[in-house]
Parts: sequence; structure tokens; C-alpha cells
Amino acid sequence: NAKIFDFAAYHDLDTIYSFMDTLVASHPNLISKINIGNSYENRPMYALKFSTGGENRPAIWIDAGIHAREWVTQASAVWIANKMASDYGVDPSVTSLLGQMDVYLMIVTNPDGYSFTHTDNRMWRKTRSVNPGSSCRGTDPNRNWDAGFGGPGASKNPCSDSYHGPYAHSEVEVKNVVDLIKGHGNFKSFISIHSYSQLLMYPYGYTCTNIPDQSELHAVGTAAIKELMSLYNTKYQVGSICKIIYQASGGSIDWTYNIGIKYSFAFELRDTGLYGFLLPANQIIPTAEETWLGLKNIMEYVRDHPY
Amino acid sequence: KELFNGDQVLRIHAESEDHIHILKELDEDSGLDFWTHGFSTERPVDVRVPHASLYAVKDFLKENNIPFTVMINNVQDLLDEQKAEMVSNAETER
Repeated sequence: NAKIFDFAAYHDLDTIYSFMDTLVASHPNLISKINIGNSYENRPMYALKFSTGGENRPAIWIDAGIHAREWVTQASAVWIANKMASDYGVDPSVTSLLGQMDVYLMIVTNPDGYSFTHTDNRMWRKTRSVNPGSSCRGTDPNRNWDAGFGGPGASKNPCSDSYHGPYAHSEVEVKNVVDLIKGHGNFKSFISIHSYSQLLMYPYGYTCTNIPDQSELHAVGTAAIKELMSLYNTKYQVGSICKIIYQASGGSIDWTYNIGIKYSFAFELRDTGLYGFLLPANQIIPTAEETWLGLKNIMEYVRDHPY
Repeated sequence: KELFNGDQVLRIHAESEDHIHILKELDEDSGLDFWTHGFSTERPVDVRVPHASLYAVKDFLKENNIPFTVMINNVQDLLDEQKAEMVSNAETER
């Protein structure tokens, strides 16, 4: 059961999916597993919905693993799912959050790519869709959103790791999330977890123009990384994607911000300067623990600032 | 299965706009796998270099006086360690 699951280890897709079933079975009145659609290679895409009742409550979205090779993100999301479930009814802040809002947590947002990193190519980042006319497969699922689509910081070359795809939302993995978010209509926050670089970013990526809510989101991000850093002193920076890294068009949090989800953030988790995507498994739990503190701080702010 | 024997990850520290311009040219080389994006003098850039291109890329960086360090000496070694650990974990769990 969830108690003997090895959180300090990387697991393949089947193991993560069966962990989800275990967690749902352990918390039937809190967690349900939502199939939001299937991937290109027809793997089910699951989001865990944490809800204590009420129809269409204001909600928070958290996704991990949209870039397949960023293994510490899926592993951290597994730990965070268990943490949120076990803290409900124990931690007053989590209990209050889930008493007012729903949280959707998608542990493996790119199942085809993640599976491919286990079987064929550990360095794979993209989806696994076929690009007609090219021998190269896959689209960068974080350049495929309808926000500055096809602009700077994305490639039109299908062989590039930042290929934006033939058109916005061409990737079924992206479309499934887009449809859920639009269908639900009451998300108040969208948080996408990547690795690595130790950053907490807000929109925009497709332009270096400040968003209207820039000062508020910068303050929220600064408070969140203060909590995160308090555990192991992992150094983080806060800023807009464009200013802190570079101009990158077609990103998810730009699209969510533009449809009105104000509290849109992207995490880039730790690498401690030595391992990049190959972070050793013994750093999964410390990474997840510190990330949880930052995430929780953001979710508390969202809970206390309805709009 | 894609293997990465002898591939290294270089951490490149651009110190000037010239360096940044040169790195952008390097980015066009589709054989290189940039692990981090965005060229600036504030933040290093990490790039996985296939073994076959290693000497050429290092010579190129040295010729252009662009400092770099080797962050991962052999990618495949780390992958083998990761795989072995996962196999032993799976056995333990069974």
C-alpha cells in the first residue's frame, strides 16, 4: 500500500499508475482518478482530483513531467500526492485549503515520452507523435500552447527538442489538458513543474512585456521560495520566464494566464549543480519536501485571495 | 536503446555578448543537446555533447576563450547507475 511505496526511487509508468490506484483506494472520500483522455500512443492520462465535495469548486491545477526526461518532477509529484492526502485532516492549512478548493494533480503529463525514457532514450523530452515528412518524432509539449505560438524560442524543425508542432494544441496531450481546464472553467491557479535550474517563474515567456499582475505574482513567488529555501537552503530565483531564462513561445502558463487564471507559475526544480536531469534518487525526497513548502505557500495564497 | 557512452555535459560560462553570440551559433548545431536554455552572462548553460563531437566542441570553446567545466564526465555511467538502482529497488519491492 502507499505506506510501503518507495518514494526515494524512480519508477516506471505502470508502477506510478498503480501507486495512484493505491492512493485513491486509501483515501476514497478525498481522491479520485480522472482520465482526462489518452496520449498519442493511446496511454491513459490521469489526474488525481483532491476534493471534499461541492460541484465545480474553485480549483488549482498542478502538473509534472510534461518534459519526459525531467524525472525528479514526476517522482516529486508522487511524494506530494501522498503528502497532501496524509496531511488532510491533520495539517490545518491543508484541511482548510481542501475544505474550500479542489486540487488536480497530474503526475505524468507526457506518458508516451516518459515511457520512452525508460525503454529507449533517457534523454527524450518531447511527445512521441509522428511528424509527417520527417524522420524525427515528437513535439515539445511546452511550446505547443496557443500563446505566442510559433514565436521566438521555439523551433519549426521537427528534429529540434523545442519543435512547436504543426499548430497550437496539435498534441493530444496538450489538448486533453486544455479541454479539461476550459470545460471546468473555475481554475484559479495553474502550476507546471519542470526541472532543472531552481527557478520559480510566472508569465510571460513569449514576450518580455510585464503582465498586469507582475508585482503581485512576483511577491507571491518570492514568499513561496522563501518557504522552499527554509528547509535545505536550495537557492531559487523568481522572475518571468522571458526575463529570467529567455523568450520561449507556446508555453502552458502563458496560455493559462491569458485565459484568466491569474496565479500561473512554473517551477524548475533543483539539480544541486552537478547532475542536471540525472539527479540521484536519494535527492527525490528532499526535492519533493522543499517543493511542497513552496507549492503549499502558493496554494494558501490562492485560497486566501479569491477572484 | 539509445546509449550515451563517453557523452559529457559541459557547463559553459559566457562572459560577454560575443560569447553569447557564438553560443547561439552552437545552438544551431542540432547534434548538441542543450539541457538549459537562454544564453546570458548571469547563468551558465549546460549542454550534453556526444562523444564524437567532444573534442571539436571543446576546441571551439577554447579557441573562443569561452570558459567551461565538465559537469558530467560520462553520461552513460550515471545512466547505468540509475538503471541498476531501479532494478534493485524493484527486486526489493517484489
